[in-house]
Amino acid sequence: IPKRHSYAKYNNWEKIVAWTEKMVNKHPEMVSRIKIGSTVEDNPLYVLKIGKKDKRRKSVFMDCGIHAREWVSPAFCQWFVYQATKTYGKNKIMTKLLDQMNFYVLPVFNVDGYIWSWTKNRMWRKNRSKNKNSKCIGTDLNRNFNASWNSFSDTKNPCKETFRGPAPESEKETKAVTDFIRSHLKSIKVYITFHSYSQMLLLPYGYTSKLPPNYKELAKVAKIATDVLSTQYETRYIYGPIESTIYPTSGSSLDWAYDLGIKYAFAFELRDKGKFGFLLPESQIKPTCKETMLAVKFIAKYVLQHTS
Amino acid sequence: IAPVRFDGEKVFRVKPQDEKQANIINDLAKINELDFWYPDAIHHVAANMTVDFRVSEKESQSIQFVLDQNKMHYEILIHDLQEEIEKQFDVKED
Repeated sequence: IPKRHSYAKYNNWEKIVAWTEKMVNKHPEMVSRIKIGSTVEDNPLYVLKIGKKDKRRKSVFMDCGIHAREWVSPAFCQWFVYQATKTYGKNKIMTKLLDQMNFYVLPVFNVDGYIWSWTKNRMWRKNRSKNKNSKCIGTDLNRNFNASWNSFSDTKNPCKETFRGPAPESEKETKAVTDFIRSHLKSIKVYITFHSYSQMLLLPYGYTSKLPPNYKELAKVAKIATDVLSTQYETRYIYGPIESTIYPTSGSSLDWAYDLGIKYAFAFELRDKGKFGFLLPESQIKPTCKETMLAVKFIAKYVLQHTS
Repeated sequence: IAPVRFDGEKVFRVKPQDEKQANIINDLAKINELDFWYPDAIHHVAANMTVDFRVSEKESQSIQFVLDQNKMHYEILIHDLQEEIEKQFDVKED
């Protein structure tokens, strides 16, 4: 019997697709699956919409797995959907959130890369597109967004891990996500993207040292979110703008979403701080997801209360 | 294509104390195949930051020699990557 999907384990793409179908069948009133496009290798890009089917409401867009080797990221998106459907009607905060908001969850952004990291190279990061005039494969999808896309010369080498692609949104995966967000912009109030590792909660910008206009508010939200996260297991996160907290980066999804007008934009760098790095043992998946859940619920609740 | 194996590959954590030491890492990246885990790429490496990179077993000895020779602060986070890859699956099937 093919091994089942498990929230406590890493699941390959085949299991995740089956899991999306199971969630829709099990919770038809709350979960729907939207195919927002397909990848370079023609795998489907699925977003799960969590929330009631009725009128237009504020929504949160969350994506996981933009970098193939960061496996704990897709594990969190699966956990989030599981907890949302399981605790609706039981947990006060989740019930309030789902009564008034929708969540669009992209469990795996870089599907081709994720499959490759399972089948061929566990250390793979980029997508799997072929590059003209180069033997090197792949674009770093988190350098492919139209946010100061070509401001750093060191992202134009196709053989480098941070290759930005031949043009902004050149990658089918990027375009599928940006088209979806643009077409739902009226309702999307929060953008959250999940990476690993480092234990950080990052804010715009990466492409400039300039602070965003609502930085004070974003920093306040980030501080409380990281404090709430640490109440579970005392896991320490730092927070701040990408540029000064880690290093300057161009073409990131976070900066693009913020500049598009989504004024509550965050990037989580999940566990750990390097002991295992991308190879976080499965035994740490649940604790990582539980603590991150607290922070995400706080962020969503804050935005629900502070936006019109 | 057979799956890539990482037998004996190591992950180093280096803390360059100054510009000179950051340049040493830069030079190492020019002559060795370093896979940067943190930061994402060599062009982000600067003084006083934590730098994690993966390197093959063959190249790790020469890397270690250069780091020792320049009295650089470093530790080996992962001594055998393939082993760690297999150990990450530490939760039994339901």
